[in-house]
Amino acid sequence: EELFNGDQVLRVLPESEDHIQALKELEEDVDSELDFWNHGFSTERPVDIRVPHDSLYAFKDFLMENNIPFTVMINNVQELLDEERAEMVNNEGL
Amino acid sequence: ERKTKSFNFAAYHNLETIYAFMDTLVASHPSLISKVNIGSSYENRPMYALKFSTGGVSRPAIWVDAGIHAREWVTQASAVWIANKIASDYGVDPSVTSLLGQMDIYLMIVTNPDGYAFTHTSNRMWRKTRSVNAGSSCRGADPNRNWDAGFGGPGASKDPCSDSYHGPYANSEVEVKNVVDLIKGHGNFKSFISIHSYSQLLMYPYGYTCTDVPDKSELHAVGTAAIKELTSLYNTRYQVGSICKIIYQASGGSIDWTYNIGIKYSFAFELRDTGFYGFLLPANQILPTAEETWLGLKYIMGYVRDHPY
Repeated sequence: EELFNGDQVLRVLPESEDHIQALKELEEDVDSELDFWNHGFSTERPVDIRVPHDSLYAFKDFLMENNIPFTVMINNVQELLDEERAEMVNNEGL
Repeated sequence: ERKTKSFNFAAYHNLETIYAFMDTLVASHPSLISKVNIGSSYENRPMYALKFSTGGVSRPAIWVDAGIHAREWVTQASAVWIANKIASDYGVDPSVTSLLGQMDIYLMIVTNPDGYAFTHTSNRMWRKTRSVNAGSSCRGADPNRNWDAGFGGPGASKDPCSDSYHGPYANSEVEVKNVVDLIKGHGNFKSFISIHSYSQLLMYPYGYTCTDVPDKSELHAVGTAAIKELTSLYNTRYQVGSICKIIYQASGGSIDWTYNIGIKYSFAFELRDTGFYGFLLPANQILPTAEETWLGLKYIMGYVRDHPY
């Protein structure tokens, strides 16, 4: 089973066409291993991206270098998954 | 019926439990609901739609599907609740009773069963089908880029490793082909509604082009009114518009294909993400999500009933 320890979901807030273009290029680059949770980019809508732990610092640097605002939406994806799984196991027991 | 009443709708369930629930629901309402096997998935899992019908032959019908993107768990969970809601409201809610007096409803709770099973066993973040791609180690295609509507155009990837890979050709994914065959074979669907999550949107065609559909004004008005109903419950904010204009250009989508074959009332929901959880919406939000979605869905269904074409 694939684990997501240390993966974060960043909420990225593009503010310009340059930001949007940069995100589009990243989305098309499958090797980046970024997981876009919603698609389509505009300056009116945030983009949520799951970033593997190993890519986290590089991706945050990229965003900061390009002055693309972001916040951390989920700090550790695996923690949420563990909670979800525990709840399911409990429900199955019930 | 005892089992249906004790089913925990406020929890996420695996495929086997959902299929068992469907059997129980059918057994509890044998004169209203039947289980239609529309074919098998790539990994040979059966694909079922629940058919709600009070009789008649080739009645006009409404299609609702959930879970075509495997990881969007709140959609399958909401569809389970909605199935039970339709069954329990028939004969009680005049709107549902009247609807089923004139039309059939087909509800597909798990449209991508292989992907859904995979999210439970191997990768919670899996979105696509599980088909093998020749010449690639990456599996699956995005089943909502695989329909014969602008197939292979903008907003879909040619790369089998991408989450939005369109597949080798239109309808290459058997899960899509099975639905296409059912819709074509039936021939009298008046509405097609696909349920996704998240972002809180209600969309109508087109996605593969930013050109307006001829029925744009009506679809926008229906969508806006449906969202007014949906929002009335918990004030969840939705946007309404065409796929291309309110989110992005995306080719090969299901509702573009259904619209182009003449199913005017084609819509796609993107359900709620009220917290900062994305696809990991806590189970305690399943019921509120399903309840509010039902209000929007019921509005669209009632409108379709009252506006035959």
